[in-house]
Amino acid sequence: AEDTGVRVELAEEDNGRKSTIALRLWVEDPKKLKGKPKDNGAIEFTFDLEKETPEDVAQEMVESGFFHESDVKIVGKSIRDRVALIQWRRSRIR
Amino acid sequence: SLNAQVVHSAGRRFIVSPVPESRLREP
Repeated sequence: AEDTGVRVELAEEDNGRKSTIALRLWVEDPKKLKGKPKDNGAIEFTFDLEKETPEDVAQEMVESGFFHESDVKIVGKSIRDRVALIQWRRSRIR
Repeated sequence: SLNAQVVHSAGRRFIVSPVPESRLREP
């Protein structure tokens, strides 16, 4: 996955069965972002693999003031990369 | 605003907590 400067990880162990997972996102390299992120903390959130898209979450984070509008794509991509990896691991385990 | 919670109008809860020291990249 491309190094976007935004790190996304599982916030808790993935049992491979629940459609909703917990993720944690934080900025590792602020220089990669166009806008100044609001916080330098880690943002934990739940994500429904079946019903939601990474872009939904990225837009909500912008609307909640965590990121500047100009960074919605890079935040969305960072989440998408991690979600794709989780889904790939699940398919491999199945 | 660390350890803060923000609930988006769509209902999603964002919980902000400090990034674990071990996860911060070396400058």
